[in-house]
Amino acid sequence: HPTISSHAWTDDSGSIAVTYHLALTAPGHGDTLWNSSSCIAEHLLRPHLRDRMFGPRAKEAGGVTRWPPRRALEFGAGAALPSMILLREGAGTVVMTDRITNEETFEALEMSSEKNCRRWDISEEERERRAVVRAHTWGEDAEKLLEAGG
Amino acid sequence: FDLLVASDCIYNPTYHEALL
Repeated sequence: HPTISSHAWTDDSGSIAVTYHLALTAPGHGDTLWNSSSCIAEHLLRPHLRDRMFGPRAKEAGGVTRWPPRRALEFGAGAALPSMILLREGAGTVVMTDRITNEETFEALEMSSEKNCRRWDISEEERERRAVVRAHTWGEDAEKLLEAGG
Repeated sequence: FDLLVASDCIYNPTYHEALL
């Protein structure tokens, strides 16, 4: 693809590989992998890091009480490493969003979802059900995201 | 949603509350 780059990410243990794509024309550093994205992906993979990330009060505050989550939503996904890890972990529905700048941003998300699901033996039928890509810019009505999450 | 992810400056507490 002329304006979408392909990359490989590997977790700290070196055992889990994720392919991610970036739209080279995305503004606002959307064309780079953010450290926080990699850091969250790593934290989602390890139970002790998950506990630390969600905090001791997560449960009483109505936060994550089950793993994998039934429905997850990533804002400003970009490379969408956390969403890819959530698909691998078995989250029911993963909604990936990014703001509307160009079509490539969403193509890149679909490409990542396709490649990684194939690698993890998630059928195309299952992927279409579980991995949802939606455009979302701050301030827009969130109703469509709630619908996308089922 | 059981889980919301926002990697960095995009985090917005208003959304967090509205969507949970």
